Amino acid sequence: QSEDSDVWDDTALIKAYDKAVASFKDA
Amino acid sequence: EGYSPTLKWQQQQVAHFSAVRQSLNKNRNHWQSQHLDSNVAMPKSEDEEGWKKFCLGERLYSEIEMLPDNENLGVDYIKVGFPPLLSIVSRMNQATVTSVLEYLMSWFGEKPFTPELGRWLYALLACLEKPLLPEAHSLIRQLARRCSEVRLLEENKNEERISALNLIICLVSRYFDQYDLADEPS
Repeated sequence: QSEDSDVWDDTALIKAYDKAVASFKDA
Repeated sequence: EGYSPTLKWQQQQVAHFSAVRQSLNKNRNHWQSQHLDSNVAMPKSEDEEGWKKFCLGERLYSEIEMLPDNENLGVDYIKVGFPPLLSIVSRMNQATVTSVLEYLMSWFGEKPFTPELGRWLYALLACLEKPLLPEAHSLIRQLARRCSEVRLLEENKNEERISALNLIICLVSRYFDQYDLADEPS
């Protein structure tokens, strides 16, 4: 199911970037 | 000191980025077939200024203060720039990806690093095919060096900008095998 949600999320690249940037602060 | 990310964080970012690229390639046909809204007019590949406005928005491009948007009308992407949606980047062939990366690099060479720019640079790196074409190879090395320069000038280490610059340096150096540009693990 998560793969399907992958297909339908047009903003996946933006979310991936924002998550990666936020993860540095957490680290 | 204090800027350099840990090796563990860097390795995690490379793994996540690799998964993002795989998903992008797996679903590219789906997103290419998606209908784009009429207001999403992608510039021609050679239209450098058009792509800068498209990605960064009229507001940032012209550096003019514009009246705040009328909340009711929703986001005006012409003003704030179109985000790198999958339905947009999946329509860009390798020549266009490399050209837009070059245009945004020339912008970045003179202007501050912003979240809009960071998102597009990340998206374009995600679209770049390996093995890299010579001009793409040179562009991403230039990008990592410019990120390093800008990071050095950052006074506030806790800035989100530091995180974003670290991310791009990490991906260029460790995903695209430019290890001489990599941050030594802290």
